[in-house]
Amino acid sequence: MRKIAVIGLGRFGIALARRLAQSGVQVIAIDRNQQLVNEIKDDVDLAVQLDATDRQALLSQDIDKVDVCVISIGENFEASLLTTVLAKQLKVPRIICRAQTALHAEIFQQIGADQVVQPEQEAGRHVARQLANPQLADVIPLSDDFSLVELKAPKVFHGKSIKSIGLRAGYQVNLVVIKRPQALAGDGESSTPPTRISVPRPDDVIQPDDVLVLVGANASLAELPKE
Amino acid sequence: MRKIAVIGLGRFGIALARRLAQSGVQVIAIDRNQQLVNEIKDDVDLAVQLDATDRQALLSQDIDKVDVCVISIGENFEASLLTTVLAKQLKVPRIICRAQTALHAEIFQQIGADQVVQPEQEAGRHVARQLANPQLADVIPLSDDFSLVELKAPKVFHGKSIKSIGLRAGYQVNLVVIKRPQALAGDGESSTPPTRISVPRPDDVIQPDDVLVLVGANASLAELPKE
Ligand SMILES: Nc1ncnc2c1ncn2[C@@H]1O[C@H](COP(=O)(O)OP(=O)(O)OP(=O)(O)O)[C@@H](O)[C@H]1O
Ligand SMILES: Nc1ncnc2c1ncn2[C@@H]1O[C@H](COP(=O)(O)OP(=O)(O)OP(=O)(O)O)[C@@H](O)[C@H]1O
Repeated sequence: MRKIAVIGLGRFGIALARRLAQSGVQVIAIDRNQQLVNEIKDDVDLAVQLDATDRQALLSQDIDKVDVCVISIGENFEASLLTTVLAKQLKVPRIICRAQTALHAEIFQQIGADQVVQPEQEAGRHVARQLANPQLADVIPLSDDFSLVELKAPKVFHGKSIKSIGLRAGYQVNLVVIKRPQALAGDGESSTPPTRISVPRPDDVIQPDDVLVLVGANASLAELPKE
Repeated sequence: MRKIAVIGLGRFGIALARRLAQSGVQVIAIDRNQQLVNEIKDDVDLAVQLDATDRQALLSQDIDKVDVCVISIGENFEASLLTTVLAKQLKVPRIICRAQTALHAEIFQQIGADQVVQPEQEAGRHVARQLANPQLADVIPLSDDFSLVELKAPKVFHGKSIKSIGLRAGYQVNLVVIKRPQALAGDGESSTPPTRISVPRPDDVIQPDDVLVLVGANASLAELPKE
């Protein structure tokens, strides 16, 4: 079973540690703040209070034997750096660091981090993508040029069969699934009506509230009718 | 053209404002800290220093005329709340608030926010998904039961044509794209080798380093060979 150490129980570290534990990963959660350690100890395999810049303390908890070490010590950059260097010395196979800025991220990479996460910047870009394309419920980049998008079915597709629209030939995009909202439960208050997801067949007919999930090159996706 | 106000130029707000402006949205960026306003003014249509809890100041900048207002004032919860209430009073059609915790998020929703973002928690869960499924480069839930996953091509598929593997018939999953790494540039140091993405054709043959991007019901995806 995979063993992952999460060092630094800020909001990122705590959410990560809990979700990992729920997915069946063996988690050791570390922070120098006893209160945070107490908060999480029922959710993970092991929660320990220690100063992560102390090599002996890390060894005493077998940090040299984990598969992945996530270092999410936020504001204390020096502690974050020192801990990363120690994890590298202890030959942890994969080290992930949470960085405050692009410059911090660059430094973590130079001292050997395998992956750097910048939650705020990544969220800012993610929300920007959603807002810049309001008819697209979501845009997930698969690479620099390809994305997965969710598009409310444009009027010009309503009532047409998928075969007749010819998305692959005409638009060079791949229709991956159709999300069709079901009747709302009584109160109409719930923010997300239940939807039925299906893998599209050629004879399926597109209905007005369908959401089409499509994959293709960004340039091709931009050609789709918006309305 | 859509007009979006971003109030609070922390890391989330700045990344959001810049990416929106790059996508052709008209952005007004607001902060009470002049230095941050100066930092972003070349990247957006309008950058203004003001206290967002001041109703007159907001009106003077036509915040009542924007399509979306994003309130990303972080640590000052009271200011964040007051600004949200003001935006609601000014009848801004869509209000997005950045929250520090689930409890803060709940409060924003109760006072009328249309969407609440928690970057650190969302990033924690996202990284947890990646780490919990190491053979899957990424798992993106499309609904409670359907996901998009990236799977390193299992050995049993190497050298076989897509048609012969019969993913749709045999596994009920839809192969959406294939990512094929290209030769690495000289130093081998770059963390993500260039990949060529292609929409699969029936006669394409799967190669050992291919990454298959698949969509299907979670139960079907779990049936795929892992190795
Ligand atoms: N030397 C250290 N050893 C162990 N834990 C540490 C050390 N220094 C700081 N920490 C812990 O790191 C945690 C995260 O730090 P902090 O809250 O500054 O980060 P943050 O980036 O604001 O977090 P987030 O944004 O994820 O909420 C804190 O709980 C803190 O106690
Ligand atoms: N009343 C106010 N009017 C306008 N701006 C404000 C007000 N109060 C705070 N701000 C601004 O909000 C910005 C973001 O706040 P802060 O840096 O505390 O958030 P944060 O959540 O830590 O940001 P991030 O995590 O996105 O970096 C700051 O630049 C601050 O100047």
